[in-house]
Amino acid sequence: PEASNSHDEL
Amino acid sequence: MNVFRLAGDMSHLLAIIILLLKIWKTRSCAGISGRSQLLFALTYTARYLDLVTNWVSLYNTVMKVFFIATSYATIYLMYLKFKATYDSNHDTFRVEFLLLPVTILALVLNHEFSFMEILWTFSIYLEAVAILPQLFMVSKTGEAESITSHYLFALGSYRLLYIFNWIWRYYTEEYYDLIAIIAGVVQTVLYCDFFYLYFTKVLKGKKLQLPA
Repeated sequence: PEASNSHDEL
Repeated sequence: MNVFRLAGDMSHLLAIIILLLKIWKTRSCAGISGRSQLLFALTYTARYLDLVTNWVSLYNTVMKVFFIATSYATIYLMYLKFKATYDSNHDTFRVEFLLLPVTILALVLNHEFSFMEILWTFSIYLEAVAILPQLFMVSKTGEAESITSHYLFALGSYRLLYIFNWIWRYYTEEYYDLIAIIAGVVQTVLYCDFFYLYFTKVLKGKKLQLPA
């Protein structure tokens, strides 16, 4: 799935 | 989390520590672009505002606080404490030529037209080009101290390692974020000639000399 808008990367 | 992303974050951490140590130990920020440091502080401020809105993990929060704190500490050291050693004559890259296109691109090309998402997108695009004033300054002065070269190597490696992280995540989690990936590739490509000089010169004990 394309990235959700919660970004878990720095 | 995977080994590439962890290595990338550690490389990023190392770069910042190298820079702070260089400025603190030599009590000088000669050869360092204050403009790039300002762009980095803006990048992390825009990207890590979600510190207050959503919790990812302790690691994520600790690293965000560290990156924001150290980016402002670097600016304090450069523009206040060791201001006399700041080489403003060679740090002349027109950052407005970066900020304007990045802002427009973030407004046009994003995942969602919301405040936080546009700030995140702005920070991703800005980080990709934030090193340009520094690389420009090195080309203008024609050389860089070895410690500055190590700083740039660690900083350039961080996003290169993130590219491996994105490949890994694509094949293991079917996760991908094209905005981060494309910006990360651009960011890494900008370091290519520096990486070449680093491996062919600095690692052989020579000074980083750019053909003036």
